[in-house]
Amino acid sequence: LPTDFDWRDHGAVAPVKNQGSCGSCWSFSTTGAMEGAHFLATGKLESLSEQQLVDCDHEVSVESDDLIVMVFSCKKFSGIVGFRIKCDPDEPGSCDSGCNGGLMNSALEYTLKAGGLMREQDYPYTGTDRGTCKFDKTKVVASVANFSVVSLDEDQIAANLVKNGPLAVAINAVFMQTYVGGVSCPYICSKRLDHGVLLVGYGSGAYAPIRLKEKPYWIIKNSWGETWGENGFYKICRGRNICGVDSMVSTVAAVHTTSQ
Amino acid sequence: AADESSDDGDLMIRQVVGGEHEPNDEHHHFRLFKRRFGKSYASEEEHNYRFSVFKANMRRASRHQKLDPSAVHGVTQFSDLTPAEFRRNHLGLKGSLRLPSDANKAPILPTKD
Repeated sequence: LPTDFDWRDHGAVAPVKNQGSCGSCWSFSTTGAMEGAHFLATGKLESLSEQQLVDCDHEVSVESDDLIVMVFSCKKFSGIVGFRIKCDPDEPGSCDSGCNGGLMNSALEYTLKAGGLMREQDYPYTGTDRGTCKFDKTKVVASVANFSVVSLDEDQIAANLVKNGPLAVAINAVFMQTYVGGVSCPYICSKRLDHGVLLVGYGSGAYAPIRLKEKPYWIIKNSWGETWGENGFYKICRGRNICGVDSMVSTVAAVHTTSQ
Repeated sequence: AADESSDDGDLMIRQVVGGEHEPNDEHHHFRLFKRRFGKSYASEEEHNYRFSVFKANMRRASRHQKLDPSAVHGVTQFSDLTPAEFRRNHLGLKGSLRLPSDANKAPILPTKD
């Protein structure tokens, strides 16, 4: 593995986008991974549509163990019936649901089933989830070949990043609300995952004045515009699953698709 | 601890964390924040509320700075949002998520040589 690696230097990372006031980070993380995979498959960088995911993806985002329990009684019978829900759009938390959140893995599952993603310019981002699905299969430009989950091992994460392109990752974003720059390496940080971002590279060392040592770090692309962080990017230190950044890592491979 | 630069006509805000602030400083920082991020509020009541949130976030940034000394924490475009508003409007990963147990696992790659 190289000591430093950054997919931005290889042309696999589209410009930083802005999700606005909409909980759609999961869709940006997913398109970022797809853009990188598509670049590796075709040599072309295409900006892909988050709005397609926001409007059209209602895949199950959790393996739901929720039980709907119905109690019934009548003169002759009484009892309890339970059944599991899969994807009920009216049930909070069971599906990818636009500005109310989602999960990158289920968005990749949707992308695989739907046939792929359209270009950003053909299905532009609006920052709301009140529209209907306007997916046009004839305008698909990038398709999923397969996707998988990377183990909680930083060398494996780095190896998958270098081999397969930028990775969709989840993180706890509590320190990101006030982050301006530098390498974030908090002494304590919850591992409760609440934000989807894109891992695009890593560095071998950046000076940490208090700890008096060089600290390796991940380079993360966010979706809060270029005015946030370091031109839209975030650096977080490697080594101990800080803020849960190693916990949920997805890699995707794309196939070349010619739009008609 | 705040500074404006207009070299290229662009307003810059330096960090405002790490020290005790006079009330006038806080007003000044809030003004700079509103100008930089184009913020405006519908009523005086809303403005005052957002100012109180801004002050709380400056204290929070200061705490983050102590907990995370190798990064720089301070004013961002989210400085007038409560943590709950920030989570609701700018995050979006399902809180109760679990990956399916049958999710494909990536093959182990060689990492030596």
